[in-house]
Amino acid sequence: MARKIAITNQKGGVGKTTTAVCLAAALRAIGKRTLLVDLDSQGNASAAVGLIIEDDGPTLKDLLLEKGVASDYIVATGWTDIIPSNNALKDVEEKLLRGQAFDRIKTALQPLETRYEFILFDCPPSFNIFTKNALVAADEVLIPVDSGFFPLLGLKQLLEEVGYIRRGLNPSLGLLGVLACKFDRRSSLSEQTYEALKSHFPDKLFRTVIRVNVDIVKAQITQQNLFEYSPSSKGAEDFLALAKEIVHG
Amino acid sequence: MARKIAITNQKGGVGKTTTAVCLAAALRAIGKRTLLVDLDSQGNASAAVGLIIEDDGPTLKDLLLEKGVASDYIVATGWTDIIPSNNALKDVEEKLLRGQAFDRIKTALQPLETRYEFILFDCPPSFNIFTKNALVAADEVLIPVDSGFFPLLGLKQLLEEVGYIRRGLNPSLGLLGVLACKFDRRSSLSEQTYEALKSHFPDKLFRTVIRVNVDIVKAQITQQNLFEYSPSSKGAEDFLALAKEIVHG
Ligand SMILES: Nc1ncnc2c1ncn2[C@@H]1O[C@H](COP(=O)(O)OP(=O)(O)OP(=O)(O)O)[C@@H](O)[C@H]1O
Ligand SMILES: Nc1ncnc2c1ncn2[C@@H]1O[C@H](COP(=O)(O)OP(=O)(O)OP(=O)(O)O)[C@@H](O)[C@H]1O
Ligand SMILES: [Mg+2]
Ligand SMILES: [Mg+2]
Repeated sequence: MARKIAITNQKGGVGKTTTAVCLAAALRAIGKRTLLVDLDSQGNASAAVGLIIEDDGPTLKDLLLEKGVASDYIVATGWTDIIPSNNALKDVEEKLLRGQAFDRIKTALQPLETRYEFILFDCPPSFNIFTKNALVAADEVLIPVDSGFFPLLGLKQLLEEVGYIRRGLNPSLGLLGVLACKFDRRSSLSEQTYEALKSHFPDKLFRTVIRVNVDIVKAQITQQNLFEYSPSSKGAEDFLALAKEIVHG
Repeated sequence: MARKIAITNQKGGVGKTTTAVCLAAALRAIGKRTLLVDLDSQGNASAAVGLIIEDDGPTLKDLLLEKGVASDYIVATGWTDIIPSNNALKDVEEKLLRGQAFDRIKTALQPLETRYEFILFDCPPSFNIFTKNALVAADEVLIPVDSGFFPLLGLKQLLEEVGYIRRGLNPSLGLLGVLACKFDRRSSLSEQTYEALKSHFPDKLFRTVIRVNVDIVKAQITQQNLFEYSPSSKGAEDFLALAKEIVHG
C-alpha cells in the first residue's frame, strides 16, 4: 500500500512545490517507487520536471472529469512519475465545487496503490477543492513552513482545516510533520521560527531542516533533478535526510 | 479621485502583502491619504497592522454581503486606514461565485473615492472571486515578482487574466508596473531575474527594486510600521522610493 502524503500550506511561497519535487527525487534516489500529483493550476511541479503543457494537453483536469483512468495520465519523466497539471485545472473548480466532489482523486488513484510506495500531492496555496481532494485522498499531511510572521500565523487555520476533513471525509488523516524550509543558519529569524515551531509541535517537527540553497532554484530553472544537477549541494543533502527520516521514522 | 491599485500575483509568497502594507505606510509618510483593503482570507495585511480579528468580528466579509457601507468597516490604525479581513472571508466565496458578483468591491468603495488619494488592494495567491473583485474595482495593477523560475512562469497567465477582465468587466484596467521584490544584490539569481523582467517589460518594470531586508520581517513580527520600526532600513528606503515613483512617475 502506497503512503499518500499531502504537502500543503495555504500560505504562499513556503516551499510546497520545492518539497514535493525534491522529496520525490530523494525517495527515488533511495529506491522508493514514487508518484507526484500536481494539484496546482500554476503547474509549478509539472514545470519543475520539464512538463509545461499546452492548455489542451492531457492533465489532471481530465482525470478529475472522470475521463479514462489514472494510469492514462502518468508521465514517466527521467526522474519521477507525475500526473501533471496546467492552468486549465482552474476550469473545473466550479463544477467540482457544485458537485461537492471531494473524493475524485481518492477514487481515481486507488488502482495505483500497489504500484507505488509513495504518492505525493503538491497543493495550491489555498483551501480550494483541489487541496480538499488531496486531504481526502491522503493518509498523512506534511506542512512546509518558511521563517517569519505570516507563515506561523496560518498554521492554526491549516490545522483546523485538517481536523475538519479528518472528522468528516477522511478519519485516517494524520499529521506526518512540520518541515522548516529555507532555513538560514546566519539569520536569527530562522532560529526564532524553529524554536517557535518546536514549542508548538514538540513531536511533529522534522529533525531535518531544509536550508536555503541557491542550487535548488537553479535546478528548477534548468528543469533538472536536483540530485543530478548538484548531488553534493546542501539541498540534495537535506532532502535525502528528509526522505530517510520519513521512511525510517 | 482615488488611484485604485490591485497588488496581485497568483504565485505565492512573492511579496504582495509586504508591498501593500509597506507602500501604504510609505504613501502616508509622504502625505497621501491611503486606504488598504485586505482581500485575503489569510488576513496577513490585517495582522501586519495589528488587527487579528476573531471569526465573528466586522470584516470585509460583511461588506461583501452588502451589510452596511464601506465606511462602517474602516479601521484607522496608527499608521494606515484598513478594511480588514480574516478567515471568515472564505465562507462567502461560493455565494459570490454563484451570484457572479464581481463588482461588489467596486460598488462598495465608490463613496470613498474622494476621501482617499490611494486605495490599495492586497490580493490572495489565486484568481478567485476576491482577486477578480479587486481587478474590477482597480484602475491599475501592480505585480510583485520574486527571483527564481516559478515567479516568472506565472506572469503569462496573470497578464492573460488581467486582459480578460479588461476586455469584459473593467475596460480602464491598466498595468501600473512589475516590481522586483526580495532582491539580493549578492546573488546572480536576482540579477538574472531582473534582466529577464527588463526584457519582457521594458517600460513597465519599476526602477525601484525592493531589496531583501530582515527589518521588513521583524516589523511584521512586531506588527509595527516599518517607517517607525526602522526608518533608515533598506526596506523603508526602497518603499519610499517606490511611493515617490508611483506618485511622480
Ligand atoms: N530551500 C530553498 N532554498 C532556496 N530557495 C528556495 C528553497 N525552497 C524554495 N525556494 C524558492 O522559494 C520560492 C517558493 O518556493 P515554492 O514555489 O516551492 O513554494 P510553494 O509553497 O510551492 O509556493 P506556492 O504557494 O506558490 O505554491 C521558489 O522560487 C523556490 O525556488
Ligand atoms: N524585501 C523583503 N525582504 C525580506 N523578506 C521579505 C521581503 N518581502 C517579503 N518578505 C517575506 O517573504 C514572505 C512572503 O512575503 P508576503 O507574505 O508579503 O508575500 P505574499 O505574496 O503576500 O504571500 P501570499 O501569496 O501568501 O499572499 C514573508 O514572510 C515576508 O516577510
Ligand atoms: Mg507551489
Ligand atoms: Mg499575502
